[in-house]
Amino acid sequence: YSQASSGQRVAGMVSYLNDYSSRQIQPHPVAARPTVVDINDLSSLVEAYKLRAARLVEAAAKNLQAELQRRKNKDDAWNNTSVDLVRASDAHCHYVVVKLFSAKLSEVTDTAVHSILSTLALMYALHGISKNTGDFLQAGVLTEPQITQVNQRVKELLAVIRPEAVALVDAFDFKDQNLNSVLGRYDGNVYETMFEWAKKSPLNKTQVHESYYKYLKPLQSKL
Amino acid sequence: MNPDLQRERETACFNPELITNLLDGSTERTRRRREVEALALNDPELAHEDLNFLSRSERYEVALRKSALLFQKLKEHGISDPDEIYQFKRVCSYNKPEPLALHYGMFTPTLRGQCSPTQLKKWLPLASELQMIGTYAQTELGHGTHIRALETTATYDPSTQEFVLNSPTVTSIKWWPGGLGKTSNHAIVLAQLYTQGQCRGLHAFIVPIRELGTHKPLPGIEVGDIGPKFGYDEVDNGFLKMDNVRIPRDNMLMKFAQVEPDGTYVKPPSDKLTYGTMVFIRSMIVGDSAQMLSKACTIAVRYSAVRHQSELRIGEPEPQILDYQTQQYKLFPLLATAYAFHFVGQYMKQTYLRITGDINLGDFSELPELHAQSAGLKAFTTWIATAGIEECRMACGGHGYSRSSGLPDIYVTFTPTCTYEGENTVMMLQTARFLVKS
Repeated sequence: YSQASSGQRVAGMVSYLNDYSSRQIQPHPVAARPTVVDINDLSSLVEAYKLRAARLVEAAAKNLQAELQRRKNKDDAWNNTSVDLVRASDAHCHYVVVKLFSAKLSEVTDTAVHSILSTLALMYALHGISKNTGDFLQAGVLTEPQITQVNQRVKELLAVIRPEAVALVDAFDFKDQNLNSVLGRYDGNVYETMFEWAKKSPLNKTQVHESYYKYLKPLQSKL
Repeated sequence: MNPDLQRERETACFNPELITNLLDGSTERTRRRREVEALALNDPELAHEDLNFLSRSERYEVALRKSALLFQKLKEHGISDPDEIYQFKRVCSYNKPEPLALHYGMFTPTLRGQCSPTQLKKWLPLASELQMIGTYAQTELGHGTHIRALETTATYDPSTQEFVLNSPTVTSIKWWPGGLGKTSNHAIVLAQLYTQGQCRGLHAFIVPIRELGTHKPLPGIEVGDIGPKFGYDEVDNGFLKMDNVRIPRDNMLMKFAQVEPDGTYVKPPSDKLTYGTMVFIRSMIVGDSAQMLSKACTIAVRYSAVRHQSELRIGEPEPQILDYQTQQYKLFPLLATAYAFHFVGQYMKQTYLRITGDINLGDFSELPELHAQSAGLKAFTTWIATAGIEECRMACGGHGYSRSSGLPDIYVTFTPTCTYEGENTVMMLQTARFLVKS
């Protein structure tokens, strides 16, 4: 942020700070910036995450600066801004994840696979917005009516994913021995296996456990 | 086959095999992974043992027996590619960590990454043949992620050309490394280097801790198991206290920084290089987050298709719980997250390999970003995956509480990633430092 806001170019996953800092010097107030996010368009959502990350990095950096001016001690200023800094890092990582998921879709050639993975990517991005609405509203990236649409769209996507859910987990291709779960067995024979498993408990080695004779029986005989 | 699961599979609109290929990287990689997994699955010696009903000591013993067997099997099958070793091991270990995990996961990679060519020639064959069994001892009883505060000292004595290692305080006792308690005979110890009267910061040293042949602790070494934990029953996470332990000058890992025989110190090109193994592990943990969350999702989604409960429409039979919107809302965002993390894991691995390749050619320009990105994504993905595994467990109702569901084991095995290789909040602050500097 410091480099980008002083006009130096930064590269890699933080290059969005170049765009953001140059945007900041344009003479357009934030409130006048048109909201262009299409909640059904993944690339538009990637942009929304980018703006949120940039906004939170900027906010953390400015808060740090303000603390520095007030306290004049770098370490105390850092500690007093650390909650904001963690939020900024979290938003940055969230942006990276959405961006990489979206980018991966370009490698998928099969139409049906592309369709279901796009749905999952959309679900990931929209669900993230619905859990962090304050950030997106505060950054002026999304409006309140759009947040309502996002919440509605998440529910619609649940129904789209429902018939594909088992096949989607099958695609992870875990062998039963690797999963080591009675509930997650590929053949679904859950209850029979669970009953057999329970019988193996060491407490079931004898019909009457020895501790009955040690503690319960003497107690009962005294009462 | 359960009829519900069968129907679900028959009505899906896509071919899961194509997604499996995408997750593996290619059709060929899927074929090879299955081939490697089949070697383990079809081997009766590696057959499943249910550890749930054993004591901790028995679990350690069974795990060590399996680790030793695994080592032989890997040799027999000529499996040496790190990805294939991982594939083979994960089928054998059933979601459980193993006593030799750090030997393969950190000790050997540190040797590869931080030894000079001469040291590598000397140590690597011994480590590969399991003559040296090693672990990675960085964390101390009183100090964790803030490594500048670590207290263990390594003082160079030019008269004997040795380093003298000490744990000067109780808080400096090395604490937690997997395999340190009972399994390892060597440890890579991170200690503050003192030479020519000055502290030169944290450096890595190979310290023999047990005598070859007898496996008895060496003089000046106090070593043992740290006791029962939240999970990791199979692993002997250990403590290590050193009292004037002398090691030859050659036992400092000298690829980047060096101490010459007269004690002259040669600085590394970047301070961050000392923590290269941590960066490697953090990068790999991102992929592990995907693996573990995927396992939890697989269990919860399949079970939600099998389980029938309550009444959706009056008078109709109990529906599959996967038909409830609330169940879908619990599981499908996590399923999407698992996929997202798979792709981020692939990216992180590729980025790590690309940038370490550049570093080996002398280009350190992208090291700060790798450091920041691996720290942040490790924290981001492990926090979410841990919470997600627990959400999956609770989505399985009362049966998620049973050890037979596999979910408690996945949780306790995975949740330490939020604190090891860098506590997550501290990791996020490291990323923040980079973001603010950028």
